[in-house]
Amino acid sequence: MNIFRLAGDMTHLFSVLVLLLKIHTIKSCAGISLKTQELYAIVFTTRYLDLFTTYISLYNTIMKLIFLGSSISIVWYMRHHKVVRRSYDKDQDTFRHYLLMLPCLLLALLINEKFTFLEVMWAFSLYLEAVAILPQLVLLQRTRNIDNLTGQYVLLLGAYRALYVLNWIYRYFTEENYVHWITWVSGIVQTLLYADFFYYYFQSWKNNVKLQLPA
Amino acid sequence: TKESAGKDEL
Repeated sequence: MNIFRLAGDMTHLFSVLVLLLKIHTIKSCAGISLKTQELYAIVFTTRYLDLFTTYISLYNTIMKLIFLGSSISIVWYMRHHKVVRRSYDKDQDTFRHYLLMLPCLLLALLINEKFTFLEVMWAFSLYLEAVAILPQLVLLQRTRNIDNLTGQYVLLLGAYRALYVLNWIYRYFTEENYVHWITWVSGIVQTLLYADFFYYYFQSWKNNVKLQLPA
Repeated sequence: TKESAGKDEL
């Protein structure tokens, strides 16, 4: 495993920890999109079906279980926890996320590495992950006051994606036969979606003002 | 293996 991959996984892990910290200690999910969290729960459930079929490493298995467990429990907290759910910005979080799933499924049926159930689900999870952040970005734009934890959560998620792109470049040059077009294209699309957010985040950080996205 | 390279990522 190279340093970019490890750093990518760690930023992903930190993003989840930041979100859990916000939910557990502050008992708030203000500014967090339930739609995006539901999409992530679906992304990890469909991608990690290979937990039952292929063993890669203990690290891999543990990380998969963490991402599965955390994404599902975050959805549960936002929907059912009696305190946390009250802070959910339901009226602002109106992205019709189910509409993203059908095109992703159709694309996965058409473009996959092999036409098997696991491979189609795997491709579906990559396409869906690429667009899963959209409801969150829309919600950020609508929320006038973005708190620090929410800003850091999205920043860490974006950093995780950018580090994965560096990891692919590194692997392409150091490993033989390492070519994964589906992962790369959907991963680059996903990273580009963060570009705008990065820009405003660093502007606000540089000028030492509160993060606000233009309407 | 070649086939599963890439599937080792999260």
